[in-house]
Order: sequence, then C-alpha cells, then structure tokens
Amino acid sequence: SAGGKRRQQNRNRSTQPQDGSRGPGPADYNSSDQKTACRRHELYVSFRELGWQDWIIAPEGYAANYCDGECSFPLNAHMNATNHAIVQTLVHLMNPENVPKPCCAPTKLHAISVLYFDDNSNVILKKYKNMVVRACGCH
Amino acid sequence: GNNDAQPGFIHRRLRTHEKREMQKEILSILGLPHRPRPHLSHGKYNSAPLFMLDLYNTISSEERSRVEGALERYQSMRTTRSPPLATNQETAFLNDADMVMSFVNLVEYDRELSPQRRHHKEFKFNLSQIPEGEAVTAAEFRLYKECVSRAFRNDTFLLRVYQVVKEHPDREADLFLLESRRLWAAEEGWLEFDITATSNLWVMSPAHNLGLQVSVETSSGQSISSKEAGLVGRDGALEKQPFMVAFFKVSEVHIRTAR
Repeated sequence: SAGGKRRQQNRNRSTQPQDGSRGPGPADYNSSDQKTACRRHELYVSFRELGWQDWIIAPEGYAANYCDGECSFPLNAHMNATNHAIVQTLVHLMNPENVPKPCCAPTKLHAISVLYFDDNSNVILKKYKNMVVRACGCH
Repeated sequence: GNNDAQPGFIHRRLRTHEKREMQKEILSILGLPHRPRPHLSHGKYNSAPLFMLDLYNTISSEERSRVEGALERYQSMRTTRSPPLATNQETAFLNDADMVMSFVNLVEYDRELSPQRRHHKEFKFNLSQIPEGEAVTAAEFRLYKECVSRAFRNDTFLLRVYQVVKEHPDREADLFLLESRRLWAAEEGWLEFDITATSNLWVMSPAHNLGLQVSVETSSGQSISSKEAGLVGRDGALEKQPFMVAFFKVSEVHIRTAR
C-alpha cells in the first residue's frame, strides 16, 4: 500500500508545475524511476513459514536476496548484456546512490545442502556445490 | 544463500505471491515436479532420516568449521546423540558424494517362506526414483541388533546376508551370498553391510531388484528367527528400523537459466 500511496503522490507531483529553478537532485534524478528503481532486498525464507517442514528436514530455511523494480535490464536488439552492463556501470559511476552495481558475470553461489523426503518417504541429501547464476541483474 | 539465517536478514511473513514464487524456485532448484507428500508416522523421524540428518549435520559443520572451527564442538555433540550415527567410513563416502539417498524397507510383514527358509527375513527397496546419470559410489544395508534374551546370552550367531537372484513360483529362490558375519549374541548396535555392487545392478537393471534375505544360525547350526537374534524389524522402535543408504556421484554441472 505504501507503493500505491507513493505512486499517487508522484501523479500529484506531475500535475504540479515544475520548479524550473531547481536542478534535478539525486532524489529527483530518477523521479520517474522512483517507483520502479532497482533495489536489492534481503529476506530469510523459512521452510516452516512455508509449511514445508514435513518434507524438508534441513535446513530450517535460508537467507535469500532478491531484487524488485527495473532490475531485469531491457535487452533489446542493439543492446546485449555486455554493453548494457557498461551503460549501467557508467550510470553507476555518475550516480552511485541510485543505481545498484550491475553485474552480468556468472556469479558462483555458496554451496548448500538440502535434506528432504520424496513421495515414497525415502530421504535425499543433496549437495549443491556448483550453482552459478548467469543473468544480468542487481545481484 | 547458505544454511544459516544471516543476522540482519529480515524474518517477515511472505505475501501469497512471494510464497508461490519461492515454492516454484525451490522446487526447480531441487528438480522436483511437485511438493512431495511423505508418510511420516506420528510426525516422528525413524532411523533413516535420523541417520541422514547426522550426515547433513556433518556436512554443515564441516563447511562451518572451515570458517569457524566448529567441528570439535559438533564431534562432542555427536557422542551424546542416540543411534544411528555415521561411521568414519560413511563420512568418507559422504565427502565424495554429491547426493545420498536412504531407502525405506518395503517389506511390510514377514512372509512364510519355505520350511527350509522359514527363518529367512526379506528386505526390499525401491531404487527407481534415482535421477538419470547418477552412479552409486557406495551403498550399505543397515540393521540394528539388540542384546538378546538370556537363552542365547553366551552364544555366537552366524548372520548371513543374501541377494535374491531369481524367484521361482514352485521352488526356492536362488540366492547369492553377499556376506556372512559372526556376532556375539550379547552384541548391540548398528550392523552395516556393503551392498554397493548389488545396488549398482539394481539401478542399472531394476528387473533384477528382488531384494535381500537375512538368515541367522547359532554356533550349533540351529536356524533361529531374526527376532530371536535381536534384529529389529518393522515392529521395532522407529529409530532402529532397518534401511538402506546409497551414496551417488553426479558428473555434469547443471546450469540453470535465470527466472
């Protein structure tokens, strides 16, 4: 609901006469992006919270990062992942507060192990050691 | 992410669409088509999950010990835990494995075998759920033996584990002796039997998976039932149920596309 309210304010703001004397400050720089600025969140996902503790024995949950806003970079025909990362890096250099560091390099994740039941009540202990995320995003 | 809650990571109730997204994400990482529905008796873990949890804690504490030196603490904790505990050999298998699976014994009730084999006990495991491309690097059949009653107290038993090679409708099944072991009647604890070759055969040719049979004799050659020998079966304590465990190695690295 907070987002909704802010969006309402922005709409009001756009109907307000622009104050020409005031240059765009950091807060305004992406004012049109405020509501969709790319942001990274941290969240603890609890399997108990998901009601899955009857089949996931361990771990109890895991620490996750996720992004929301304009994080999935619009890669169109003349923009590939690499030079888009270059553009983002330039934007980041000019205005570090507003844009998270772009990353298009494959990112190796920590090794995790999961212990869970299958449908036949057999138990599976699986190690995930070589998890690599290959995507452009705010990471 | 890693196995522990990072201090500072928010614990908050997930919104419905976040829950759905997380569930899809987790199932796709685990390579599962849907959420499993295991049959837990009274919500308690029996021997296999307890054993696997011990292996899981071994992995997690080794990872953490690399960072915090917690292994000693964990080792001391293990000595106070109840069975089943992984042996050093199983911990070595664990280090090499990418996946470990325990399998529930499918034989619900003992069947009356032929008069000659009346005291043979059967065990069957369903290995059909193993993902493609996994090779068994080690497999064990685990059986818990309790101290026996006074009648055999000073005796020794000869315990034999067979692989059932072929079944016949009108005569005894063909058996292949995997191992014979002499035990003290008063001995108590987990017995591990190496069934790596047998498991590999069962994985490669499920039609040959006809299970195992166990027989016990006293030192005078008298055949006795597994119950008399103190072997715990399906009617015994949950945490002492017989089970099989197999260690696997996968070859290819899975690359997941971003969602």
